[in-house]
Amino acid sequence: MVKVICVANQKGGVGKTTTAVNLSASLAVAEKKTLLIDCDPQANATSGLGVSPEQVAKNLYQVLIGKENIAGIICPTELDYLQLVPSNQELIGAEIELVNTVSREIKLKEALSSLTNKFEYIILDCPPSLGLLTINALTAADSVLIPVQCEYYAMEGLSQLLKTIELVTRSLNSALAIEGFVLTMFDSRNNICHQVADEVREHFQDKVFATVVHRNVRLSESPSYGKPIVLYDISSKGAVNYLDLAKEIIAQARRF
Amino acid sequence: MVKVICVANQKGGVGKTTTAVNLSASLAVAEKKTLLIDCDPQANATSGLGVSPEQVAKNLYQVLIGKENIAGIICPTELDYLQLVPSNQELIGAEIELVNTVSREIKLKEALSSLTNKFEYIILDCPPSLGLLTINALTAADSVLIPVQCEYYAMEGLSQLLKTIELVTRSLNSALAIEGFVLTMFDSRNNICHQVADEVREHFQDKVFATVVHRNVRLSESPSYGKPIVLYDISSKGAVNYLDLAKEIIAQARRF
Ligand SMILES: Nc1ncnc2c1ncn2[C@@H]1O[C@H](COP(=O)(O)OP(=O)(O)OP(=O)(O)O)[C@@H](O)[C@H]1O
Ligand SMILES: Nc1ncnc2c1ncn2[C@@H]1O[C@H](COP(=O)(O)OP(=O)(O)OP(=O)(O)O)[C@@H](O)[C@H]1O
Ligand SMILES: [Mg+2]
Ligand SMILES: [Mg+2]
Repeated sequence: MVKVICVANQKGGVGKTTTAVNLSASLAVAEKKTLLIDCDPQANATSGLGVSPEQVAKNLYQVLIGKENIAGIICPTELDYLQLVPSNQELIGAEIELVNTVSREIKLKEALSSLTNKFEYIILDCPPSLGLLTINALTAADSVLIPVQCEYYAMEGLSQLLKTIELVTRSLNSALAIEGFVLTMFDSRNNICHQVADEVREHFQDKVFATVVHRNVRLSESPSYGKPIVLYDISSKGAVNYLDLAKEIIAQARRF
Repeated sequence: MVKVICVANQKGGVGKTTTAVNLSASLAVAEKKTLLIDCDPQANATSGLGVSPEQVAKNLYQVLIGKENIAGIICPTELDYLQLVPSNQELIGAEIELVNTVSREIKLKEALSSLTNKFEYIILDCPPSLGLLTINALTAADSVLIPVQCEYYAMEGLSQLLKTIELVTRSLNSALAIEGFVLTMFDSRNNICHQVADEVREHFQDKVFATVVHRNVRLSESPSYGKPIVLYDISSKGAVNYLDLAKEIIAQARRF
């Protein structure tokens, strides 16, 4: 039984890709068969796992416009239990080309239906917008994981994101649940971080993961080596945080 | 003679809003009549200047769909020489509603034509995408200012941004120039920052501003007080950096 988790937040730079890549890698370390799908034309999740977006022959774009079967474009990664559906700049075209297509919001959901027995987790990395790519990901997902950067502007966007999730739940995917909110780039020396963390916990109570991802320079270095943090520096705070997050997700999956 | 500068980069969280708000405020401190236009439905530039997006009666959305004249929705700010065209979540509707409209890319340019004698600088804050709102801003602008966060993922997106700028220059706005690249969130203790800074300077040479905006916690605190850095903490490194950037822009305007 596969669990599809969409990592989304239209606020930019809050740690969506860092969370999608490192949660996927941590699930793979726990020997859960995991597929990471890069739904962002920026293709940061692709390069974060060491795959060069320019050299990829086929990517998610060809799948969404119906030219390729998703199983045919899956790439291996350095971790045995982790595979990747890459993206590249062509994916920008999908937003424009799908606009006037029938059932444009369920293209990804349809593509994933052929994969359900192959993986235990499918993680979707979204771009910083609430356009068609993010809507496709929310429609294909069982739940949505929301990274919240511990900064003032990041708090403001949450109400819009929750409205969009509600809209998708009402009209496109009634089963969509909130997996949880994960606080990212937490710096304990910084007042704002404590204020934002307190406010998020007050608002969202038990929906906030116990694991807090601390600001950790090793997390921002690892993508330049094309490696998730568990392969780049397993002893770093960042690796510990994302392994803990994976443990929480696995424990939570048992309860759903 | 007005100079319209668009602050754009589709990579999320690189400091677009922080740059747009604080550059505008710094130009106002130098007694240049400045208008900041918030082209992002997240409305961070609006709240960053102390205006509540929910309480704004009219915003850029009404202007782009032709319901309001831009001069009629301009708000004052705490700085005499700085005014604001606010945004709010309704602006998300503009991307969808304008898709099938004739001359959808020049709506903002048309709206600005009635303002040219009122301001010396008009600064446009863009959302983290290359959709219709950013295209409108690039088409209305004389030049584009590109914040580059000193992080690995931020480097990767630059080629896509430059392609889009070239596309706009070729088909929508032949006068569009690059104002420059400004390095943001620079932390001298962090190797990645030095690597990215060296690479950006090697690639873009004299197009990179001498001013580097350092990571400074006061910059991330000031939006929660609805104040630009010059009003929140004039003695901070962040305030000095943005005042320096404004000086470079003013000096450069004389050369163009
Ligand atoms: N906990 C952390 N500590 C230090 N740096 C981090 C952390 N999390 C993310 N980063 C860095 O911050 C930047 C933004 O993170 P990331 O790219 O993952 O955000 P995003 O939400 O995916 O951005 P976008 O909105 O562009 O998709 C990246 O350069 C990343 O390396
Ligand atoms: N030099 C800096 N030092 C410290 N924090 C900063 C700095 N510049 C920006 N920030 C903080 O980093 C976060 C991202 O910056 P900002 O929101 O300006 O980026 P953006 O590019 O406008 O994001 P988006 O892509 O969502 O529009 C904000 O919380 C901001 O307060
Ligand atoms: Mg990302
Ligand atoms: Mg912004």
